[in-house]
Amino acid sequence: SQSGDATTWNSFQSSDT
Amino acid sequence: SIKPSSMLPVTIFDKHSLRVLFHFARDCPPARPDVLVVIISMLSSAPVPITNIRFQSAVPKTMRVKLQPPSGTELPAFNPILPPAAITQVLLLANPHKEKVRLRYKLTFDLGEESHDESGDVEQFPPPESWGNL
Repeated sequence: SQSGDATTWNSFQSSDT
Repeated sequence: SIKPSSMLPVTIFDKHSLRVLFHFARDCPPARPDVLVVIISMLSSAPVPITNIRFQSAVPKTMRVKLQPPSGTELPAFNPILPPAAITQVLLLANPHKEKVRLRYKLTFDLGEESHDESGDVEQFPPPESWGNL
């Protein structure tokens, strides 16, 4: 099983955010 | 005046006759050795126009990503006689802790009448310690 990915991510950005 | 590095571009998406490439700039922004400048190129070989093209990206919380406005949001139907059309968009990626970069993207576009919503991960980035003189 894939090791738990501890990475926490920012929200998606686009050029108008 | 962003100068591309000597590194080959990375194809991060290539489906439905739409290709998206990441070109890494040679230099970092002035006084920001922690920021990688990425030039995104979007090219179409579709027989119909591709419209409403929108690229979004997300990075881990220890990093930051900023997208500048793209040069356009649509690409004309491919015409072998005319020079290829491309959309370019600059992405700035801040990685102060010099970690291995992972980037998630969402790519939405309309191919003729069909709407597409694609996403993926990009891990092929130059090592952070080489940023600034790629």
